[in-house]
Amino acid sequence: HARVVVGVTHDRNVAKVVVVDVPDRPGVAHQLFNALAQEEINVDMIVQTTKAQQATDLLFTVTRDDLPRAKQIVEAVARDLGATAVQEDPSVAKVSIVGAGMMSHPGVAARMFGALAEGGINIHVISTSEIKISCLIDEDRVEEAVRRVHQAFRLDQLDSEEAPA
Amino acid sequence: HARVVVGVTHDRNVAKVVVVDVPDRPGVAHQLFNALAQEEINVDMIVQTTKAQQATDLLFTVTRDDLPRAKQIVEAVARDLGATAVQEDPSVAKVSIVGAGMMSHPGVAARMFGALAEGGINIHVISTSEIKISCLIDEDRVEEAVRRVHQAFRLDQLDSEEAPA
Ligand SMILES: C[C@@H](O)[C@H](N)C(=O)O
Ligand SMILES: C[C@@H](O)[C@H](N)C(=O)O
Repeated sequence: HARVVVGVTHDRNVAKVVVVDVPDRPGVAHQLFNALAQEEINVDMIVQTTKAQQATDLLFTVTRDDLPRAKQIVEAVARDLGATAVQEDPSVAKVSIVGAGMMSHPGVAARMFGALAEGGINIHVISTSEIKISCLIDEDRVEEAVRRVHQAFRLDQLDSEEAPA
Repeated sequence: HARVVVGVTHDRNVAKVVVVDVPDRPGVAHQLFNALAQEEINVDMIVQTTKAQQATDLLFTVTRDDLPRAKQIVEAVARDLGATAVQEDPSVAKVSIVGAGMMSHPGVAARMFGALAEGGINIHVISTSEIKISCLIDEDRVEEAVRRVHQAFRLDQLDSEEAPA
């Protein structure tokens, strides 16, 4: 059978920005990310959850070089929106598993999270798709994280009869 | 030049679950999603943000049929973790733009958010990757959302010299 998870990737050049307590109403996401796009800032991840309340947080990532400029841009929008704060964390890294149909296989995400948990590696951000499950962790744990996730999915083993071409 | 955004997809068979105020420490994500996997519940999206504090929320989606069972499973884990609550919303739908290299093009996400904003359509959840940008919205707005996003990216226009095969 074809492998569901085919590899582990990581990216150290990641900085996290959180705009805290933005009004949860139409137009807010557009206003924020349009401001960044106008300045040609490349945003990698955009992550937002909501629970039943008036405000929510908007999280995104940029490269470390772009962090000062991104923060300046969103602080202006945040003031306009009445957001509480803009937080930044330049010392995160992204570790991801890549594959196919991953979310159609119960347990794949849990296995990745378990590999990180075994190392006592805290997961700050999670974002998933069928072909990529990404976690932001502390950057000083990224090598260990890649190794543990690699092992958890047996990606270090040769299995010519199992792996697709 | 090749199109960056090639289509708009949607999924009505989506229910949102939020585990509110879980301890932000290693092992929590694994415990929750392992419990769901053990019961063979298919989880589609997993979304988590964090700001500087002790707890965070874990959001995921399942099919509407799986919602009662998923809720029951996570409520047990939530009690064990000391989480505040488990919220559910069966009346959401997912609308996504699909393409290639989307996050490498500043403005793509902003344009999608803008299309929804123009309709006064509130965005509850955002999750992105290079090939898919997904938003959860109210399910009664999904047809309009698809139409607006389609128009915003001119996907209704024939452009044989512009589109790749
Ligand atoms: C928070 C933000 O996503 C808002 N709900 C919007 O629709 O723009
Ligand atoms: C909240 C959850 O993701 C936790 N930080 C963990 O690592 O499991």
